[in-house]
Amino acid sequence: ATRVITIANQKGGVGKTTTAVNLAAALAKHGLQILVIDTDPQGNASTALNVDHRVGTPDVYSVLIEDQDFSEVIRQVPEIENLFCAPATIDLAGAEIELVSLVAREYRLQKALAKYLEFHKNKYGKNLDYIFIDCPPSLGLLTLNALVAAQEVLIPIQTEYYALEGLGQLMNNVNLVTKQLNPELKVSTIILTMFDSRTNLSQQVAQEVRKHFGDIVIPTEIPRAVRVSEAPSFQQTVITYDPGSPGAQAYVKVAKEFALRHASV
Amino acid sequence: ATRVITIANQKGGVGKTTTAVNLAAALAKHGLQILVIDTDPQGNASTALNVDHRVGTPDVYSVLIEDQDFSEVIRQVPEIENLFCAPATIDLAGAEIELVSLVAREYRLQKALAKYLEFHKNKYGKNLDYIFIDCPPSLGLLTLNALVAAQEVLIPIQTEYYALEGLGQLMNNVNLVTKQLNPELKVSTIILTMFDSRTNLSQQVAQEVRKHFGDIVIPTEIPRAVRVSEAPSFQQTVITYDPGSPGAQAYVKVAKEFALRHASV
Ligand SMILES: Nc1ncnc2c1ncn2[C@@H]1O[C@H](COP(=O)(O)OP(=O)(O)OP(=O)(O)O)[C@@H](O)[C@H]1O
Ligand SMILES: Nc1ncnc2c1ncn2[C@@H]1O[C@H](COP(=O)(O)OP(=O)(O)OP(=O)(O)O)[C@@H](O)[C@H]1O
Ligand SMILES: [Mg+2]
Ligand SMILES: [Mg+2]
Repeated sequence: ATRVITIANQKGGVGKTTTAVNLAAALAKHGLQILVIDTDPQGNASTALNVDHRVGTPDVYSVLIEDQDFSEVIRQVPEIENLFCAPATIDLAGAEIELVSLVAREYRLQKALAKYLEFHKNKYGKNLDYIFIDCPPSLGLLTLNALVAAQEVLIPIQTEYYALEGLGQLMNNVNLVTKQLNPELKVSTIILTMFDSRTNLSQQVAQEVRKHFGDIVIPTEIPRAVRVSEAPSFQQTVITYDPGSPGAQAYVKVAKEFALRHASV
Repeated sequence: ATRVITIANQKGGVGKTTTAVNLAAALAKHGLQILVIDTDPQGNASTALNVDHRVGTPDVYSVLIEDQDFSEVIRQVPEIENLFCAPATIDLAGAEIELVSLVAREYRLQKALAKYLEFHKNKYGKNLDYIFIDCPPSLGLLTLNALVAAQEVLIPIQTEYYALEGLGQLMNNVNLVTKQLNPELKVSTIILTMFDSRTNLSQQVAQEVRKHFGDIVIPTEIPRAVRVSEAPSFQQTVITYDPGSPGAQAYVKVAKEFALRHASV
């Protein structure tokens, strides 16, 4: 069965997009069929995956608000064979407010996705193995749609002090969704990002998170590494931009640990 | 007259809060009367300024949605005499959706602020010199309220590739507000944050921003410096936590350059 994972954290700049595109690329390189859905109006994931998201491109907004099929929106990612992406354009910026008054507003992504899974199997002869949904830094109706569509939540946590502050709110929101909208949903994974082993702050925050969340925290941290942040300027993930670099190797390792967890989930 | 500045950028984690609290602290230390308004439900600015923002504390939500006066919400910041803060609590998370159906929904902050200025002058015998409004990483009704209440927008730009992507959207939104809601509003200042002089990426992004935006970019960059990110874990700004550190000195310098610009505005 296809594993649908929402990557969420309302704290900004913690590595949601970077984690979505690099986990996806690492798993696709291993031969798995992967889809990334970009629900952030800034379209950073679409940029890193080199998928057109200029104004007017059919995108996640067309699916959520105009009832277009995902099959008309999803693109193959150049250079990475098994990787697909549903892009986000600037139109999505209006979606939060436009969704407020639509019928079944929390279920629109889930319904559209269920329809696409069938289409993908018929077209490519294989099921999608993983779907990663990249969220904007807020807990509005776009993130809500992603939480309803997924079975798992993956939370990237930057090893910085402010990163700890919003976690309670995020967990509460996930629990609300599980109780009222999507009983399958659970926080399955936490990944520590931009870890700088030279600073006490990074060590302290990492320790705090492991103490508090236990086994769901992936053992390998993602180091702060400039090649990771350079890659999107070349419309690439760090996996293809500099596969031997510390950042790429850490994402490959975390992708393996993440995939193995599924075996026992 | 009081200078009201909104610190906005829908890209997450670019240093909005860090810039708001450190500029405010630096200017307050020079004897100016400063107010920070925290409109981010995570309340990071309230944390850095050591102002209580537990559930139930009167906050910006009470002002925007329950018509409470700012005079019952604003607190003096401990340790920094001339600095005040209107805190944000978790209640603010519901404000974006609740504001959608309220009358004069874009003007609620502006109206409440106008009333408070009078109160502050009567109580403390001095006008507020600067008001900084810290925004969440989105362009919803909270940021919209902040843009309507202000005369200036200060945009922190992290020297990273993704930071360039959302700028067009931000500028468009500011122009819309200027045309339709607040004719005085203009982007007065850009500050480059988390600058790492050792990386090409930082240099390139800084160069690109200066080329594109010219004089409104403050000459001094804020360096990436761990003491800056440690300070909030001690409920402090870096200005009081480690005044001699490179991060604190950079914010003091930028605060001076920022204040001097006003003389000619
Ligand atoms: N391991 C890393 N090392 C160095 N830089 C990183 C790393 N991970 C992410 N970055 C950089 O940090 C910034 C924030 O990361 P990213 O944009 O992925 O976070 P986000 O949570 O998706 O942000 P937003 O909240 O705006 O959606 C980006 O400029 C990115 O390139
Ligand atoms: N100059 C700096 N050097 C080192 N770390 C910094 C610096 N400025 C900010 N930080 C750290 O980077 C992170 C992001 O900064 P901050 O929270 O101020 O950004 P923001 O734009 O307010 O984020 P959000 O979009 O979530 O509101 C924080 O953990 C902060 O402590
Ligand atoms: Mg992102
Ligand atoms: Mg902030």
